[in-house]
Amino acid sequence: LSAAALGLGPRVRPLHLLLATGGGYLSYDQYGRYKDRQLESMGIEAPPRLANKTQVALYKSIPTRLLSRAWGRLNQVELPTWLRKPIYSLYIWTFGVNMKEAAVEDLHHYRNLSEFFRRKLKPQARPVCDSHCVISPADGKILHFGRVRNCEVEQVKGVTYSLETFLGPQTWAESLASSRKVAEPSSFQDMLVTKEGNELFHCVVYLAPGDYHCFHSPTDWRVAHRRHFPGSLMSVNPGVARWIKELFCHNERVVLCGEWTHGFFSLTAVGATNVGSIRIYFDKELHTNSPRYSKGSYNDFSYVSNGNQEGVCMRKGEHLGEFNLG
Amino acid sequence: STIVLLFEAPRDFTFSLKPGQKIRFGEALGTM
Repeated sequence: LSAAALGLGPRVRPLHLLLATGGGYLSYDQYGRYKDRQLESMGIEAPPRLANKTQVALYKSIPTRLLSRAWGRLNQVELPTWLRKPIYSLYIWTFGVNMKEAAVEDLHHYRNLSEFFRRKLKPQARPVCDSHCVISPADGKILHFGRVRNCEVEQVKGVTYSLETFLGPQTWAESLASSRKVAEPSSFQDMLVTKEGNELFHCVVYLAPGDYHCFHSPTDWRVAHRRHFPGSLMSVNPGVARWIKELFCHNERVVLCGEWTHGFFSLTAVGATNVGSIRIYFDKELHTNSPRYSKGSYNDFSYVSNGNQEGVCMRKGEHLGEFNLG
Repeated sequence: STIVLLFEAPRDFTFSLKPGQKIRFGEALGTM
């Protein structure tokens, strides 16, 4: 202690410490990737490299909701007309936006980046497939799809999340008209299936920053219930989805449940850091990414009331909602 | 942002997709 007090001891240099730990971590990470490549070259599929609990806790400790709201406020500032074209052009160039299909191509029309982000498409830009019963609700990339097995859903291949954690307890059934025709359910998954001979399917569509960010009804259905889960706002890009197990259960999301011709149907919009808030056009009560909600809770709203036993009937391709910056 | 669809359908429902493929709103996801 006396040596340190006299300045004779080794001095702690934060930059050196940071470089050493950062370099060590990167080397360790690169070694793991090298091992994965070796396995792949031998024809063995490498298991996904998942974040451990500490890494997830560290990521979740970042105030992503606060950052997202600040980002949203910043993007609501009206830009001077002369600045609009260079800023939006940079965004278009960075994220590969196709402005030819935007309803309004003139960049000066959008007062801020939020408005530009919510841009609509020309009516003929996206023909809705008539011959199939389920269509894509949005522009994006297919992360994963398939049957739900053992109450686990895959966000990407090999990385799963719990169906029950994702949807929450099944208390919306009273809002649905169809009566159960299957034997006594033994699991949460079975409780969702209402007709004999049916199975539960899922599909994940990732919307990249340059994509059209409104979403539409994927089929003809009746929306009976909405459940809003306030949560973290971690990135949902495919790399993070491969890294963090149960990512979609951690993040803020809005679950719409209802019925279609074959039974249960649900659409969930999952938020992310830069796209923190979700709007459902027919639901004026819904407010997402708001400081008044705490993580870990959920808020229910039933669209079925005494005056409206049907709920909200949506037609395939109809405008349903949108994601917003912040 | 991400959209997750979860739905009940007859066993013969098949997706006409490939993981990682680009898709546009309005395009078919699968068929029965």
